[in-house]
Amino acid sequence: HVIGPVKDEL
Amino acid sequence: NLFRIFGDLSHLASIGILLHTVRSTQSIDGISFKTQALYALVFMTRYLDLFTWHWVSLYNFLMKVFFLASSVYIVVLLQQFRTKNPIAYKEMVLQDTFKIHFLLLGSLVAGLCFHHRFTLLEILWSFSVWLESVAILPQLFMLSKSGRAQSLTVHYIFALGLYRFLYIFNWIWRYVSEARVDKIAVVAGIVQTAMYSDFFYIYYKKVIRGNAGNLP
Repeated sequence: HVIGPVKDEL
Repeated sequence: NLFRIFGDLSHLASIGILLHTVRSTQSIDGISFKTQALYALVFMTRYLDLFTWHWVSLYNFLMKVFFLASSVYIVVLLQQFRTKNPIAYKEMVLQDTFKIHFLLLGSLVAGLCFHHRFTLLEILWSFSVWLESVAILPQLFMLSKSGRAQSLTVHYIFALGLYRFLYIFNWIWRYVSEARVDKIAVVAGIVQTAMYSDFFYIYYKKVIRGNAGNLP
């Protein structure tokens, strides 16, 4: 799994 | 996914409930100015990427602009009561006694300790995520002190809590379907939902089962 920012969320 | 869309819609609804009620009843009874000011700060520090031309989608862009604008608008609207209805404003200030500098300082420390990269934008983003998780505390504190809640604050807090609750399912969904997870957002999101859990229980007792119980 990729652990990292999910910046497409609000 | 559906959890995220309904989460965002629930967030929109909470702002809609607040704005509609304040504007139509001309009353700010039970609203914490501090919580609203913290939310404005949350969106101001989180959506700075609007100015870095980091394009995600039209939906994302419009929602960010809306949350930013509406949170600032609510603060301005509440400030107008200072001259429009000084008695109501004074009553709000007297009840709104939560010490928010602890929240600000705690979020700043958390932002400095946990972030994706050591850049100003990333630290402010992390600060905003931590601050959002605790920003409702002045409102909950005010509610517990006064022991009475206008339907406005009750529905407002419920919609806001539902938004965070649905986001947790959204992260589980994304973890499974996209194999992606944002640790900071998930931990802060769980903290935030925990803040509401007591309130949810009261809401369930009071609103859903129709009992007149005490507030959190």
